[in-house]
Amino acid sequence: TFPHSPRWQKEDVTYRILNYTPDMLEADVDEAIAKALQLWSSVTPLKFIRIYSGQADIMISFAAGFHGDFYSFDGPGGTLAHAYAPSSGIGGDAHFDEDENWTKFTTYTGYNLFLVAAHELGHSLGLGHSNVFGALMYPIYMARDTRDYRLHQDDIDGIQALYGPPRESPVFPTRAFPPQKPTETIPAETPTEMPPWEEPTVMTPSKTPMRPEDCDPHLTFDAITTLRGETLFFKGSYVWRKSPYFSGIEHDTISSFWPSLAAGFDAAYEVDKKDRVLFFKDDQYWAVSGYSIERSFPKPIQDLGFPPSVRKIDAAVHDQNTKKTYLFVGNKYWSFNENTQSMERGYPRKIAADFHGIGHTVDAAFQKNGHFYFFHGSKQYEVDIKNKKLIRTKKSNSWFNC
Amino acid sequence: FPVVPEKEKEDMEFAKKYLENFYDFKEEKHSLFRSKNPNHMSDKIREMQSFFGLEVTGELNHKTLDMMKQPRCGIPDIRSYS
Repeated sequence: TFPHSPRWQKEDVTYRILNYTPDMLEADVDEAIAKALQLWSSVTPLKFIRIYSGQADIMISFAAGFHGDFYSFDGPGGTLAHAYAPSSGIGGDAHFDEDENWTKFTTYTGYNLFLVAAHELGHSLGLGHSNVFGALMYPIYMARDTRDYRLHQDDIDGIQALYGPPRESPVFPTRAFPPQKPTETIPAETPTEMPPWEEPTVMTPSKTPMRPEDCDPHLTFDAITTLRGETLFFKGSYVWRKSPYFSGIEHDTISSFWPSLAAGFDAAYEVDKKDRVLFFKDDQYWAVSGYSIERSFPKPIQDLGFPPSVRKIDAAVHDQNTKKTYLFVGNKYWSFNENTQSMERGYPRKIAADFHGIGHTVDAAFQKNGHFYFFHGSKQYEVDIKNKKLIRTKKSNSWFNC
Repeated sequence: FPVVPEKEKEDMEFAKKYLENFYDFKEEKHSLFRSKNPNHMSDKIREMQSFFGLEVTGELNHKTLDMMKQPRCGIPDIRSYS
């Protein structure tokens, strides 16, 4: 929070959108702001009432360069927006740098207004910055998939420290709401037309198994992939993230990167030249580019050329040199040509026939520094990509400096 | 690769501005009171590195500068916001 933890001393907070950016439809700006506010109203007793004239608690505007306060904007990039802690006058107001390209979707050429607004409105309600990577109140913009976007637990802890939990604490996911009519309040309670209750496997932490210890000798992995130079190890909803830039291992959850993807991948691989990672779960697969999930996914794995009898795959690994991707199912594997986007003839073949020393199923696989790494249970097998010869075996979690 | 000298100067100015904006760094030559600690700026760099979980060296290294150049919110990261 800010010094002395300023907060609104009431539950009905008004907001007003003073002007618009030409980058987006006005209705899309309205929706982005309302959706951002709903993030906070869904975890607190707060209600946000939009007014169209006069002084609101939170005045929202777009401006470029010097715009009348002590914090002039700096042109494209750099500072994207700022907002003031709760108090009278400028307190609570949120300003967005008009020199940025504001977008409704998560793109690489612009900044998602919903994400930035949600962060700035956190300030408008009294939250300071958080150094928890992945938290909404982390000061650096991170492009994310905003479908089914949920607050990080750190954000929820912060805002509830100021305002407490919602009156009726919803225990199931809130649905992205439709645009509101003027002067209609945004209810903190959940709309009645919610789907019949289903127990979410991810939403209630008490149901999620604990993350295994890094150096647990029995640690196994569902899937492993590289991603822009990093290596991500998946198990259930958890991700172990190894970066060449940081010495430690970072622990995240799949939902903190891709909120709309279910936990428990079967396989994953990166086609680095296309900045694309494919995730497989059961008979479907998704393509992501960074945080963005490509449209028209998920797709059935049969689209890749598997016969109908294959209902899921065990592991996948892409060979950057030959542009072929090996997909493992049971004791066999297929070879998919990324250039022609088609399965190679003559497959499936027996894994053991081509990869000496690998006489069992493969749980997960990735490639690095000219080697394939095949994981089976708590063991991994380092294989020379060129001659497919086994070099040595190691513990599955040897990458975690155990 | 080693950085070109004028680029270094530019980077240093950028870093100073960043630390002024977000870490309450005040450049010595303007303040009436000399700070007891001659390494004032590297203290602020350390604070910023610690906040972002970077290796805390107090030096304006490549990774620190990279982090400073990320698009971000204009509110300072440490408490002395007024």
